[in-house]
Amino acid sequence: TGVLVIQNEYIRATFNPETGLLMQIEDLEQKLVLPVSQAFFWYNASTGDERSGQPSGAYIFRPYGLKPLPVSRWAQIRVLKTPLVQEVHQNFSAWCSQVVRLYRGQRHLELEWTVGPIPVGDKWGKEVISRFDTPLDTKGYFYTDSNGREILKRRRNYRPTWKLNQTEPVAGNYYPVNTRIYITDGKKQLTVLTDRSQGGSSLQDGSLELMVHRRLLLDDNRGVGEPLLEEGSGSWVRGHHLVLLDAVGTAAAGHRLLAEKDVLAPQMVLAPGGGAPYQPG
Amino acid sequence: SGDSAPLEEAMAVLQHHDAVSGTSRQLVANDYARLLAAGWRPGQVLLSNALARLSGSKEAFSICPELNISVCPLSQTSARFQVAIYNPLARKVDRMVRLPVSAGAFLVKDPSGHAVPSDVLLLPQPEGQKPSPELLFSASVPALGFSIYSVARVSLQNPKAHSPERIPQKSR
Repeated sequence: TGVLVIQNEYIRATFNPETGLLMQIEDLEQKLVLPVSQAFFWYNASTGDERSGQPSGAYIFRPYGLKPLPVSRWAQIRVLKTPLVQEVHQNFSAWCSQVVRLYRGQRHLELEWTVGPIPVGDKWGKEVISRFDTPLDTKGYFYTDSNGREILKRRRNYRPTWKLNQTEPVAGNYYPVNTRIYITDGKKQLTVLTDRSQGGSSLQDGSLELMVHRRLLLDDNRGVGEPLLEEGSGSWVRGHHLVLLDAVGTAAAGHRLLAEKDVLAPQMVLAPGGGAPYQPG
Repeated sequence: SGDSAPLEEAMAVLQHHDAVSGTSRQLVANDYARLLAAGWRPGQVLLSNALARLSGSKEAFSICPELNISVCPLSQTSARFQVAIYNPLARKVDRMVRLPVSAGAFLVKDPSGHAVPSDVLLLPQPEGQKPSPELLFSASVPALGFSIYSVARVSLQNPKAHSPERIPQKSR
């Protein structure tokens, strides 16, 4: 049919077979459709410039330019469909891949990303993001949580208690994301739940991004005294983002319950079986 | 005997913003890792003791902290094992369980002995390596409680495993 689809009772995710990238999410119950393009990009870490000598480092996020570079404009894909799960395996580069997963009965899309070791042979520090682009008219607003408790309304290039002179158009709009970030146009809401604290922002209307990994070559002179640069080939990380598309009125119930399930996920312990009966003594 | 105090103390130290945000020096990060590992060992014993008491059977319990990279020695080498799943939420949870296993077909039974649907997935590996099989099944766990599922390899003439299919794309 020219498109690639994974689907369960509640969600349909459509991929562009040419690029291998996610291009649409549908909530089949509520009949919501949202074009979503998701891909990985990286910011070139600043080493200091004429405006400021501040390099990007462990404490300071300061990209060299406004626009991140794509890790790849397309992904090699493989598809797996079984009665219990449907997955699209996307390979963006030797150091960046992702599995987009839909289990039976699940009301969200799971994006399990694996990033690293980030190559720095070109002498550029890199700060890698996962970015979701949608046509939602978000009017400069987005929402992030504070320690999984209060959701705070964020406005681009604005602070509620003083007149902001924005000198860092990217980093100055980044906020901590402890469990979730979302954007809405007042009707539909796209929520992304994280499995760890990350930096996140919405630098364009309808866009949402989360920083998943970084590797830097310079110290930021804020007290650490060494660059954020692991020994050897560098570290690689695997995590997941849970993506929910919902109507604004019902979105909170969905992301609150799902975040609880993710943060307090069931713990598994294995045993060979056939052990002796337990005696209190 | 088990002890949760070392892990509790390690977690208290790791509340420092350097540990939370990853801004520590490498040698400090290494020390955080050392503290966590030292706390993990007696904590695991405590957990095993509690599970033995609750389940009524002493077992060589094994936790697989590297499940996110599909590494779990017990499930990968055993033809028969049990999976105890603890749910810390105050409501019932249904969860897909994914475990790396050895090749073959498996029968998964729920706590009441009924077979539950399961799949074996063959995940792609770097070139030159064999695909690694993963067992997938749906588990249901009561509020603030646990369920024990049993897994056994069964002999089938043609065990069915699902592999991801490469989608042909225009060369770039």
